[in-house]
Amino acid sequence: FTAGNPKWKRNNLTYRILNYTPKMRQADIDEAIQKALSVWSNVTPLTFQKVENKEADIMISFAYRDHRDNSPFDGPNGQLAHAFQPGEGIGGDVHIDEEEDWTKDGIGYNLFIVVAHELGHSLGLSHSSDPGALMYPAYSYTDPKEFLLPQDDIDGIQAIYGQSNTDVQPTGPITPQACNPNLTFDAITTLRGEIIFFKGRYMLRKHPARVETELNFISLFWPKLPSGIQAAYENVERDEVLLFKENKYWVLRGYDIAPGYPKSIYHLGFPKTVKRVNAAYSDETTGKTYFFIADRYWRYDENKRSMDHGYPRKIVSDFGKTGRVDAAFLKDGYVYFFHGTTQFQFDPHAKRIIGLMKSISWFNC
Amino acid sequence: FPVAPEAEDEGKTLELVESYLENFYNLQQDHQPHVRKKGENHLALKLKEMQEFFGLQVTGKPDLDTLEMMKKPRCGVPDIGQYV
Repeated sequence: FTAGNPKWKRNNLTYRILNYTPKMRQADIDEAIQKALSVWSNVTPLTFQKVENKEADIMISFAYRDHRDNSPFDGPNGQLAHAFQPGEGIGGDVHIDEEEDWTKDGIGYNLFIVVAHELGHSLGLSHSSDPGALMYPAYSYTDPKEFLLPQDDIDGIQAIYGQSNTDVQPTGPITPQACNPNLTFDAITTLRGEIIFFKGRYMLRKHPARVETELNFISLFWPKLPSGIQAAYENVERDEVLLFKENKYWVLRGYDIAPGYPKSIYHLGFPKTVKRVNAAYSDETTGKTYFFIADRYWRYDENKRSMDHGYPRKIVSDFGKTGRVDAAFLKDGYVYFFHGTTQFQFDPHAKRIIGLMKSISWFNC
Repeated sequence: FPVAPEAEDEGKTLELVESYLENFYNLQQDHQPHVRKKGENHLALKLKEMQEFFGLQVTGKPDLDTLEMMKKPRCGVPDIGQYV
């Protein structure tokens, strides 16, 4: 919260767009700002009405270097924009640095994301230290089509203006904490000696030589990848990682998404009855990859590049564990299966489970 | 004499750190050199405040992770204090 707890005395606010940058189509700017306002009006009783030729509560403008508010901009990068807490005159206003590369997608700086953040200040919020929060000071790209206001920001703004008037209260994504014992995963893969744990729009990165676990947005490394990756595995031989979501998959070659992806999973030989993959791992010693879907699994031959005959089979028949698998990876000759907050260590030679751990056992908690 | 590259880098680093802390952590600009010593303690204090906010290792020194965070594009509103 901002010191002094400044807030608007009424809920129906006005805004005005004073000027436009030539770097984007005016319609795209209008749309980005409208969407940014709705981020906050969707979770509070606040409403925003656009006005044209008169003073508005929130005046939005593109500004250059020293624009006479005692906070000059600094040219490309660095400071992208700023906004003032609720109040008369300059209060609530949003200033956007004209010299930035403003866009409506992931190249340059996404105008929607930045304006949504600045409007948080216009409404009385300060910065959050939650790296996943919209009100985190540093810029990070999220596809506007996938954007969901994080719970940290919802809690903050509702503490000032109350909940929205809708019957169902909106909730938002919570930033994963590596040592939260309730942490579960969407997918896990090795990647050139590291282990990457996928969760929502985040990835936790564990390097064997580092104690800490690094938390990043997936989009920081791979802007083209969607959030909510459902399965992933590394083909060490080909130095590739395959990532699955719904009935599509992407190939990561080295550190880049290979061109021509996503492709359909049916290319790999799955029947059309399969709509998504829950988990996967690949064993480079045998060239076999195992795909887990519900309570069954398929085996794929990486050399022949086709599914083996006699599949699917029941997971419980060959892996000794019942129920579905959320995520799996192979490391140092053992397969680690994850289901909820439980992790099963499986010995493929002895063909049985030899260990049971917490899902977060890799994070030195 | 031409400044040795490392000394030049050090100067640039100090400049980056000071301007970041002035912009976002309310570091008072010290223009009187004789208060330099006090200024350095003050700077280390502010640096710790910034490292604390971002969940970095609180060293009071501009280590790599801290400098990397300072170079990230961001919002111009300070992380502490009012902005009016």
